[in-house]
Amino acid sequence: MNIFRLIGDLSHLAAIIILLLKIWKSRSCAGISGKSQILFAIVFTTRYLDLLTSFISLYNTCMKVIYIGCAYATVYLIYMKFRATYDGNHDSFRVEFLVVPVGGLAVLINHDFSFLEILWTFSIYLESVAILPQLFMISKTGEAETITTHYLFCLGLYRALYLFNWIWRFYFEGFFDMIAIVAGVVQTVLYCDFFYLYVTKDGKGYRFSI
Amino acid sequence: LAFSGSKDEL
Repeated sequence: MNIFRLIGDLSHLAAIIILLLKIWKSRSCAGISGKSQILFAIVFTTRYLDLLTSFISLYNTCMKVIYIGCAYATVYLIYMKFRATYDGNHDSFRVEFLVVPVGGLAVLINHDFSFLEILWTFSIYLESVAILPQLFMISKTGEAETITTHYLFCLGLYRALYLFNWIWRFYFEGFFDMIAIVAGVVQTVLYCDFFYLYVTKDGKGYRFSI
Repeated sequence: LAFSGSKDEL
């Protein structure tokens, strides 16, 4: 554990909680892509199956359980409790174009051809592109609420901090995981355009194009 | 290349 990793995890947690609170307080999921949230629920589920097979640390277990719980709670709020406010017409990204190639890639390029390892690899690849339906939705409607931009900023910051974490681990532990690093770079790059707008517009809600 | 090495990460 290093400072980049810790702040990254907390940033990730902040993003998840910001989104949950936004939906809960406003009683609305307008402007939020349910598809991205389903993809994140799939990401956490397929990655954290090792909860059942191995114990790493109390921190690790707690965070995994919280992430999975929050992901399903978010999906529940969007598709069940507040589904009347869900803007399905604008959430039109074809997720099969992500899930199918990512699944194929996970089978082809992985550390070990075993069930759990392929699911873990699938989750890493899927996470790197899971935000695309959300970004697509914002580009389609041309606007995002301020709170939604804070959510996206925290989510992007999390993966950017993980890049520094991997640089740290490479230098001080001689450790690197090429699958995680390449996917992490791809994921971070997807946020770059958004980061630029977020900083230059001072995080205000804005009309937004990609 | 470390196998399954980043499983301690989230």
